[in-house]
Amino acid sequence: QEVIVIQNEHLQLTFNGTTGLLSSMKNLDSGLFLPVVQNFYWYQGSKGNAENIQTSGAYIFRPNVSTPLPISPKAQLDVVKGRLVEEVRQTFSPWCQQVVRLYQGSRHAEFEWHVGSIPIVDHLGREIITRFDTPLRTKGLFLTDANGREMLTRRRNFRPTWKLNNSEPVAGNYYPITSTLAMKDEKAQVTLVTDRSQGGSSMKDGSLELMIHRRLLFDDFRGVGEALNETGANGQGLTIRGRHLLFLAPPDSSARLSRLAGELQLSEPQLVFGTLHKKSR
Amino acid sequence: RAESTVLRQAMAVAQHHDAVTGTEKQHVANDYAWQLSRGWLACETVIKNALYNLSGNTDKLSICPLLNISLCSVTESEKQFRVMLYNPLGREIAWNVRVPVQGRAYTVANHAGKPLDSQVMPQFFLGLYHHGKSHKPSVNELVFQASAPPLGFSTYTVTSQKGNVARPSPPQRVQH
Repeated sequence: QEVIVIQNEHLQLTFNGTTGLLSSMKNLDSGLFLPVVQNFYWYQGSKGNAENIQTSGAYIFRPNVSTPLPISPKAQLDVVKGRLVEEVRQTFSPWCQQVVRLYQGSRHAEFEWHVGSIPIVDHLGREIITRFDTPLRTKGLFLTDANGREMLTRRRNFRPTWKLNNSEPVAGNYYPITSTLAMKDEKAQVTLVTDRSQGGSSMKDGSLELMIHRRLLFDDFRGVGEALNETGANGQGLTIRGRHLLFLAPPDSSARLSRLAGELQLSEPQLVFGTLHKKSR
Repeated sequence: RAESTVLRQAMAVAQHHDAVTGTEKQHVANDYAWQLSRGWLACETVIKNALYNLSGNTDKLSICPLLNISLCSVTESEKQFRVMLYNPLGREIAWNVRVPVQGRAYTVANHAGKPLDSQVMPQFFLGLYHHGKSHKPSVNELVFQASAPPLGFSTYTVTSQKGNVARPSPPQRVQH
């Protein structure tokens, strides 16, 4: 199919049938429509260069170029639709998969991603990001939360209290995201809610990115004395599964939606399962 | 033994900046994980005791710590089970419950016996836990929309429908 659509009462997501990537999002309540392309990319961790021997490691994020490479330009698709949830399942590579879901009644799209073990057979350190690209005119501004409380406005290559000489074009624009990363123009706001603390940025207007996994092969000389190359019991690199919530709404109503959803992400209900004893059965 | 002190102490240790930022050596990371895991296990008993007291039921209660990667021996093996949702927030919540199951059709009812809408779908991520060997997922996921009162709990009963074929879990999945 050329176009694949999933929707609930509040949102509609469209996927490009050729690339398998998300192509647009529509808020059915407000009528807001926004082209959105989402994909996974990787920055190659620096091994140090003639200019600076600093490597990318546990303390230091230093990619060797400013442009991340896509893990795959296309995703293989599988679509499941039912009464309670409609979902698109994307396979980008054997170690990178994602499900995009719309639950009945939900005002956000859920992106559940599964990344790892990051391959290192080519001896390259990889720092994996998810990126959402839109045509929003954000004028170099984006918003990050301050430990889940106040939302702070950030401006690319700028600090409010001193003149910044940014020698690291990517890392110098990364900020801690405890729960929320957002961008907006006059009409629309795109908000991403995380399920854990991550690093994130807006490297160009209309774009949001979050770092979701890293596997690096060199120590960064800051004290840890080891490369950030954590392995599980099977000796392979770690596999990580997580969740992002994506909101598209007018700027005036965005905060209320994302704040309540973020609270629920942080304090999700505890599930306990009961099996009947033979007597009571 | 039911106690929350073990987890409290593990959390205190994990306030060290190395644990917060992930800048510790690997063997220290392993120790942080071990301490948190011990603390969590001790707290499971606290939670279960509290729910026994609050609900007054005689079910054998279990917590599935690997539910985040769709593994839960109770829901995968039992033809009938209860799901209790404890809500730690001070407002009523709606939550989409997703549990791994072997069968293809289930009935879900709330505490009053009223049936709810539910959906069974094949699991997607399952193949990735087989050390890179791709295989067709054999286990499904049951989805239903639950709600829970502020700082309280709700209970749902899930029953496998007749003719629902249940298959045992592959042993390597359980081990993993």
